[in-house]
Amino acid sequence: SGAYPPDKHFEVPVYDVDLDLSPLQRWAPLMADKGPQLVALIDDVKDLIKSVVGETIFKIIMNNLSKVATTLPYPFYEELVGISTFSELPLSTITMYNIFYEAFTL
Amino acid sequence: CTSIIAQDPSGYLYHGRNLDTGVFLGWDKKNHTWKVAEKLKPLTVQLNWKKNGTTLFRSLSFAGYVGVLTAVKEDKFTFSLDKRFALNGGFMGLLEWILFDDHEQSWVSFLTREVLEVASSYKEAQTKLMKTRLMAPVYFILGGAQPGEGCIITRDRDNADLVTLGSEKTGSGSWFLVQTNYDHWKNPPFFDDRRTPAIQCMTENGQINASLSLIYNVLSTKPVLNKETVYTALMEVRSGELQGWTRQCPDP
Repeated sequence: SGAYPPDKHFEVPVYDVDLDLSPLQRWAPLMADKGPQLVALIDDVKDLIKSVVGETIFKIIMNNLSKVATTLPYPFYEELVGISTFSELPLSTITMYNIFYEAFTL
Repeated sequence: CTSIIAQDPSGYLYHGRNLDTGVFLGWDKKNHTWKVAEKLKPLTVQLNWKKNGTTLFRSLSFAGYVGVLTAVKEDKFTFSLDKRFALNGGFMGLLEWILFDDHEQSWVSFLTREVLEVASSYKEAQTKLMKTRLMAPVYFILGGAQPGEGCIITRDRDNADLVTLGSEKTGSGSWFLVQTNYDHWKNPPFFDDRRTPAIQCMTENGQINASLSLIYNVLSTKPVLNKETVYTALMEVRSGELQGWTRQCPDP
Protein backbone atom coordinates (compact mmCIF):
# COMPACT_ATOMS: atom_id res chain seq x y z
CA SER A 1 0.00 0.00 0.00
CA GLY A 2 1.00 3.63 -0.31
CA ALA A 3 -0.03 4.39 3.24
CA TYR A 4 3.12 6.30 4.23
CA PRO A 5 3.21 8.94 5.69
CA PRO A 6 0.84 7.97 8.50
CA ASP A 7 -1.97 10.23 9.67
CA LYS A 8 -0.77 12.35 12.63
CA HIS A 9 -4.19 11.89 14.23
CA PHE A 10 -3.24 8.29 15.06
CA GLU A 11 0.16 9.05 16.64
CA VAL A 12 0.39 7.54 20.10
CA PRO A 13 1.02 9.83 23.08
CA VAL A 14 4.46 9.96 24.68
CA TYR A 15 5.22 9.60 28.40
CA ASP A 16 8.42 9.47 30.41
CA VAL A 17 9.16 6.68 32.85
CA ASP A 18 11.78 7.92 35.27
CA LEU A 19 13.79 4.96 36.51
CA ASP A 20 15.41 7.21 39.12
CA LEU A 21 12.06 7.49 40.89
CA SER A 22 11.05 4.74 43.28
CA PRO A 23 9.22 1.85 41.55
CA LEU A 24 6.12 2.75 43.55
CA GLN A 25 6.05 6.26 42.06
CA ARG A 26 7.33 5.97 38.50
CA TRP A 27 4.01 5.03 36.88
CA ALA A 28 1.93 7.70 38.63
CA PRO A 29 1.69 10.28 35.77
CA LEU A 30 0.74 7.66 33.19
CA MET A 31 -1.88 6.03 35.40
CA ALA A 32 -3.38 9.40 36.25
CA ASP A 33 -4.16 9.82 32.52
CA LYS A 34 -4.87 6.25 31.47
CA GLY A 35 -6.20 4.52 34.59
CA PRO A 36 -9.89 4.76 33.63
CA GLN A 37 -9.29 3.15 30.21
CA LEU A 38 -7.36 0.35 31.89
CA VAL A 39 -10.31 -0.34 34.18
CA ALA A 40 -12.56 -0.65 31.12
CA LEU A 41 -10.33 -3.30 29.59
CA ILE A 42 -9.68 -5.33 32.71
CA ASP A 43 -13.26 -6.44 33.28
CA ASP A 44 -13.43 -7.85 29.77
CA VAL A 45 -10.12 -9.66 30.20
CA LYS A 46 -11.38 -11.27 33.39
CA ASP A 47 -14.47 -12.53 31.56
CA LEU A 48 -12.27 -13.87 28.81
CA ILE A 49 -10.02 -15.81 31.17
CA LYS A 50 -13.05 -17.23 32.94
CA SER A 51 -14.48 -18.42 29.65
CA VAL A 52 -11.18 -20.07 28.66
CA VAL A 53 -10.18 -21.84 31.88
CA GLY A 54 -13.51 -22.16 33.67
CA GLU A 55 -14.77 -20.69 36.93
CA THR A 56 -12.83 -23.01 39.28
CA ILE A 57 -9.37 -22.54 37.74
CA PHE A 58 -10.08 -18.82 37.34
CA LYS A 59 -10.68 -18.56 41.08
CA ILE A 60 -7.49 -20.50 41.85
CA ILE A 61 -5.49 -18.22 39.58
CA MET A 62 -6.97 -14.99 40.96
CA ASN A 63 -6.53 -16.17 44.56
CA ASN A 64 -2.86 -16.83 43.87
CA LEU A 65 -2.00 -13.75 41.83
CA SER A 66 -1.27 -11.45 44.76
CA LYS A 67 1.08 -14.14 46.07
CA VAL A 68 2.62 -14.48 42.59
CA ALA A 69 3.19 -10.71 42.54
CA THR A 70 5.26 -10.88 45.72
CA THR A 71 7.58 -13.44 44.09
CA LEU A 72 8.32 -11.28 41.05
CA PRO A 73 11.88 -9.96 40.84
CA TYR A 74 12.68 -6.38 41.84
CA PRO A 75 11.40 -3.87 40.77
CA PHE A 76 8.35 -5.49 39.17
CA TYR A 77 6.40 -6.25 42.33
CA GLU A 78 6.88 -2.70 43.59
CA GLU A 79 5.86 -1.26 40.22
CA LEU A 80 2.69 -3.36 40.14
CA VAL A 81 1.84 -2.14 43.64
CA GLY A 82 2.31 1.44 42.42
CA ILE A 83 0.08 0.88 39.38
CA SER A 84 -2.51 -0.81 41.56
CA THR A 85 -2.50 2.17 43.91
CA PHE A 86 -2.82 4.82 41.22
CA SER A 87 -5.37 2.94 39.10
CA GLU A 88 -7.36 1.80 42.15
CA LEU A 89 -7.46 -1.72 40.71
CA PRO A 90 -6.62 -4.72 42.92
CA LEU A 91 -3.04 -5.96 42.84
CA SER A 92 -4.22 -9.40 41.67
CA THR A 93 -5.89 -7.79 38.65
CA ILE A 94 -2.85 -5.70 37.73
CA THR A 95 -0.68 -8.81 38.07
CA MET A 96 -2.99 -10.76 35.76
CA TYR A 97 -2.79 -8.00 33.14
CA ASN A 98 1.00 -8.07 33.30
CA ILE A 99 1.46 -11.83 33.07
CA PHE A 100 -1.30 -12.33 30.52
CA TYR A 101 1.24 -13.31 27.84
CA GLU A 102 2.69 -16.16 29.84
CA ALA A 103 -0.60 -17.49 31.07
CA PHE A 104 -2.45 -17.56 27.78
CA THR A 105 -0.16 -18.63 24.97
CA LEU A 106 -2.77 -21.26 24.21
CA CYS B 1 1.88 -9.74 14.89
CA THR B 2 4.25 -9.09 12.04
CA SER B 3 7.84 -7.93 12.55
CA ILE B 4 10.16 -6.84 9.75
CA ILE B 5 13.86 -5.96 9.75
CA ALA B 6 15.36 -4.53 6.55
CA GLN B 7 18.86 -3.49 5.58
CA ASP B 8 19.46 -0.89 2.84
CA PRO B 9 22.36 -1.13 0.36
CA SER B 10 24.59 0.93 2.66
CA GLY B 11 24.00 -1.46 5.56
CA TYR B 12 21.59 0.81 7.49
CA LEU B 13 19.01 -1.17 9.44
CA TYR B 14 15.28 -0.49 9.89
CA HIS B 15 12.83 -2.34 12.11
CA GLY B 16 9.04 -2.21 12.17
CA ARG B 17 6.20 -4.21 13.59
CA ASN B 18 2.44 -4.56 13.74
CA LEU B 19 1.08 -5.64 17.09
CA ASP B 20 -2.03 -7.77 16.60
CA THR B 21 -4.20 -9.08 19.40
CA GLY B 22 -6.14 -12.29 19.43
CA VAL B 23 -9.73 -12.40 18.33
CA PHE B 24 -10.90 -13.06 21.87
CA LEU B 25 -13.64 -11.01 23.57
CA GLY B 26 -15.52 -11.32 20.35
CA TRP B 27 -16.55 -9.41 17.30
CA ASP B 28 -18.31 -6.06 17.49
CA LYS B 29 -20.94 -6.46 14.79
CA LYS B 30 -21.88 -2.81 14.76
CA ASN B 31 -18.40 -1.39 14.29
CA HIS B 32 -16.83 -4.36 12.48
CA THR B 33 -13.97 -4.57 14.98
CA TRP B 34 -12.48 -7.03 17.46
CA LYS B 35 -13.38 -5.77 20.92
CA VAL B 36 -10.03 -6.31 22.63
CA ALA B 37 -8.10 -4.54 19.87
CA GLU B 38 -10.35 -1.49 20.22
CA LYS B 39 -9.94 -1.43 24.00
CA LEU B 40 -6.16 -1.59 23.75
CA LYS B 41 -5.83 1.31 21.30
CA PRO B 42 -6.49 4.09 23.83
CA LEU B 43 -4.03 2.39 26.20
CA THR B 44 -1.21 2.47 23.63
CA VAL B 45 1.62 4.79 24.65
CA GLN B 46 5.20 5.51 23.77
CA LEU B 47 7.45 5.37 26.82
CA ASN B 48 10.77 7.17 27.10
CA TRP B 49 12.64 5.32 29.84
CA LYS B 50 14.88 7.82 31.60
CA LYS B 51 17.86 7.24 33.85
CA ASN B 52 20.14 9.96 35.19
CA GLY B 53 18.24 12.47 33.08
CA THR B 54 18.90 10.78 29.74
CA THR B 55 16.81 8.39 27.67
CA LEU B 56 17.97 4.82 28.23
CA PHE B 57 15.58 3.34 25.64
CA ARG B 58 12.16 3.92 24.09
CA SER B 59 9.30 1.45 23.94
CA LEU B 60 5.77 1.20 22.60
CA SER B 61 3.56 -0.25 25.25
CA PHE B 62 0.17 -0.36 26.96
CA ALA B 63 -0.58 1.75 30.01
CA GLY B 64 -0.38 -0.38 33.14
CA TYR B 65 1.96 -2.92 31.56
CA VAL B 66 5.53 -2.85 32.88
CA GLY B 67 7.13 -5.25 30.40
CA VAL B 68 8.55 -4.50 26.95
CA LEU B 69 7.13 -5.74 23.64
CA THR B 70 8.61 -3.22 21.18
CA ALA B 71 11.66 -1.06 21.85
CA VAL B 72 14.79 0.64 20.60
CA LYS B 73 18.03 1.33 22.45
CA GLU B 74 19.92 4.04 20.61
CA ASP B 75 22.96 2.87 18.67
CA LYS B 76 22.67 -0.59 20.26
CA PHE B 77 19.65 -2.61 19.10
CA THR B 78 15.96 -2.70 18.21
CA PHE B 79 13.57 -5.29 19.55
CA SER B 80 10.12 -6.70 19.01
CA LEU B 81 8.30 -9.72 20.38
CA ASP B 82 5.78 -11.82 18.48
CA LYS B 83 3.50 -14.26 20.19
CA ARG B 84 4.17 -17.98 19.72
CA PHE B 85 1.25 -20.28 20.32
CA ALA B 86 1.70 -23.46 22.33
CA LEU B 87 -0.68 -25.69 24.21
CA ASN B 88 1.89 -26.68 26.83
CA GLY B 89 3.54 -23.29 27.09
CA GLY B 90 2.90 -20.44 29.43
CA PHE B 91 0.05 -21.89 31.47
CA MET B 92 2.30 -24.73 32.62
CA GLY B 93 5.00 -22.21 33.41
CA LEU B 94 2.57 -20.19 35.50
CA LEU B 95 1.42 -23.27 37.41
CA GLU B 96 5.05 -24.24 38.08
CA TRP B 97 5.71 -20.72 39.34
CA ILE B 98 2.78 -20.96 41.74
CA LEU B 99 3.50 -24.51 42.91
CA PHE B 100 7.30 -24.51 43.23
CA ASP B 101 9.60 -22.07 44.95
CA ASP B 102 12.76 -22.33 42.85
CA HIS B 103 11.62 -19.74 40.23
CA GLU B 104 14.46 -20.55 37.88
CA GLN B 105 12.61 -19.35 34.77
CA SER B 106 12.03 -15.79 33.59
CA TRP B 107 8.78 -14.09 32.72
CA VAL B 108 9.04 -13.21 29.03
CA SER B 109 8.09 -9.56 29.26
CA PHE B 110 10.16 -8.95 32.38
CA LEU B 111 13.20 -10.53 30.74
CA THR B 112 12.82 -8.21 27.76
CA ARG B 113 12.61 -5.20 30.06
CA GLU B 114 15.80 -6.35 31.80
CA VAL B 115 17.54 -6.82 28.45
CA LEU B 116 16.59 -3.30 27.36
CA GLU B 117 17.79 -1.82 30.64
CA VAL B 118 21.02 -3.75 30.96
CA ALA B 119 22.34 -5.08 27.63
CA SER B 120 24.85 -2.77 26.01
CA SER B 121 25.18 -4.49 22.64
CA TYR B 122 23.25 -6.49 20.05
CA LYS B 123 25.33 -9.57 20.86
CA GLU B 124 24.73 -9.30 24.60
CA ALA B 125 20.98 -8.90 24.03
CA GLN B 126 20.93 -11.86 21.65
CA THR B 127 22.75 -14.13 24.11
CA LYS B 128 20.45 -13.20 26.97
CA LEU B 129 17.31 -13.72 24.86
CA MET B 130 18.57 -17.11 23.65
CA LYS B 131 19.90 -18.59 26.88
CA THR B 132 17.48 -17.60 29.63
CA ARG B 133 14.92 -20.22 30.68
CA LEU B 134 11.45 -18.82 29.98
CA MET B 135 7.94 -19.23 31.27
CA ALA B 136 6.46 -19.32 27.77
CA PRO B 137 7.40 -19.81 24.11
CA VAL B 138 7.92 -16.67 22.04
CA TYR B 139 9.57 -15.14 18.96
CA PHE B 140 12.17 -12.45 19.64
CA ILE B 141 13.08 -10.22 16.69
CA LEU B 142 16.31 -8.35 17.25
CA GLY B 143 18.10 -5.81 15.07
CA GLY B 144 21.53 -4.33 15.69
CA ALA B 145 23.39 -1.19 14.69
CA GLN B 146 25.95 -2.80 12.39
CA PRO B 147 25.34 -4.23 8.89
CA GLY B 148 24.10 -7.81 9.04
CA GLU B 149 22.93 -7.58 12.64
CA GLY B 150 19.38 -8.88 12.57
CA CYS B 151 17.86 -12.11 13.78
CA ILE B 152 14.76 -14.06 14.70
CA ILE B 153 15.02 -16.14 17.86
CA THR B 154 12.34 -18.83 18.10
CA ARG B 155 12.09 -19.81 21.74
CA ASP B 156 10.44 -22.55 23.66
CA ARG B 157 10.98 -22.57 27.39
CA ASP B 158 14.50 -24.05 27.21
CA ASN B 159 15.69 -24.09 23.61
CA ALA B 160 16.29 -21.53 20.88
CA ASP B 161 16.39 -21.55 17.09
CA LEU B 162 18.30 -18.69 15.49
CA VAL B 163 17.86 -17.24 12.00
CA THR B 164 20.07 -14.31 11.04
CA LEU B 165 19.85 -11.64 8.39
CA GLY B 166 21.19 -13.05 5.15
CA SER B 167 19.89 -16.53 5.85
CA GLU B 168 17.37 -17.97 3.41
CA LYS B 169 15.88 -20.18 6.11
CA THR B 170 12.78 -18.08 6.68
CA GLY B 171 12.00 -17.63 3.01
CA SER B 172 12.83 -13.96 3.54
CA GLY B 173 15.29 -12.26 1.22
CA SER B 174 18.97 -11.85 2.00
CA TRP B 175 18.42 -8.21 3.05
CA PHE B 176 15.30 -8.56 5.21
CA LEU B 177 13.60 -10.77 7.79
CA VAL B 178 9.87 -11.28 8.26
CA GLN B 179 8.36 -12.99 11.30
CA THR B 180 4.67 -13.47 12.06
CA ASN B 181 3.26 -15.94 14.59
CA TYR B 182 4.37 -19.23 13.06
CA ASP B 183 7.61 -21.21 13.07
CA HIS B 184 9.70 -20.48 9.99
CA TRP B 185 10.19 -24.19 9.26
CA LYS B 186 6.44 -24.66 8.85
CA ASN B 187 3.96 -23.16 6.41
CA PRO B 188 1.59 -20.68 8.02
CA PRO B 189 -2.06 -21.80 8.10
CA PHE B 190 -4.07 -20.80 5.04
CA PHE B 191 -6.44 -18.69 7.15
CA ASP B 192 -3.66 -16.54 8.61
CA ASP B 193 -0.86 -16.24 6.09
CA ARG B 194 0.65 -12.79 6.58
CA ARG B 195 4.15 -14.05 5.88
CA THR B 196 3.73 -14.64 2.13
CA PRO B 197 2.29 -11.18 1.28
CA ALA B 198 4.84 -9.42 3.49
CA ILE B 199 7.72 -11.23 1.79
CA GLN B 200 6.20 -10.55 -1.62
CA CYS B 201 5.90 -6.82 -0.89
CA MET B 202 9.47 -6.59 0.37
CA THR B 203 10.88 -8.59 -2.53
CA GLU B 204 9.03 -6.61 -5.21
CA ASN B 205 10.20 -3.30 -3.78
CA GLY B 206 13.80 -4.44 -3.52
CA GLN B 207 16.67 -3.54 -1.24
CA ILE B 208 17.23 -0.24 -3.03
CA ASN B 209 13.95 0.97 -1.49
CA ALA B 210 14.62 -0.35 2.02
CA SER B 211 13.44 2.34 4.44
CA LEU B 212 10.98 3.00 7.24
CA SER B 213 8.42 4.14 4.67
CA LEU B 214 8.68 0.82 2.83
CA ILE B 215 8.20 -1.11 6.06
CA TYR B 216 5.21 1.05 6.98
CA ASN B 217 3.65 0.45 3.57
CA VAL B 218 4.16 -3.30 3.86
CA LEU B 219 2.72 -3.28 7.39
CA SER B 220 -0.25 -1.35 6.00
CA THR B 221 -1.03 -3.92 3.32
CA LYS B 222 -3.88 -6.32 4.01
CA PRO B 223 -3.75 -8.97 5.44
CA VAL B 224 -0.49 -7.88 7.13
CA LEU B 225 -2.67 -5.06 8.40
CA ASN B 226 -5.87 -6.61 9.67
CA LYS B 227 -8.72 -6.10 12.11
CA GLU B 228 -6.60 -7.39 15.00
CA THR B 229 -3.86 -4.80 14.47
CA VAL B 230 -3.62 -2.40 17.40
CA TYR B 231 -0.53 -0.42 16.45
CA THR B 232 2.31 -0.07 13.97
CA ALA B 233 5.77 0.85 15.24
CA LEU B 234 8.82 1.99 13.29
CA MET B 235 12.31 2.03 14.81
CA GLU B 236 15.66 3.38 13.73
CA VAL B 237 18.61 2.17 15.78
CA ARG B 238 21.16 4.87 14.93
CA SER B 239 18.94 7.74 16.02
CA GLY B 240 17.10 5.75 18.69
CA GLU B 241 13.85 7.08 17.26
CA LEU B 242 10.63 5.15 17.70
CA GLN B 243 7.30 6.19 16.19
CA GLY B 244 3.96 4.55 16.77
CA TRP B 245 0.45 4.85 15.41
CA THR B 246 -2.76 3.07 16.33
CA ARG B 247 -4.34 1.48 13.29
CA GLN B 248 -7.74 1.15 11.70
CA CYS B 249 -8.16 -1.58 9.11
CA PRO B 250 -10.86 -0.89 6.53
CA ASP B 251 -13.32 -3.63 5.73
CA PRO B 252 -12.30 -5.85 2.79
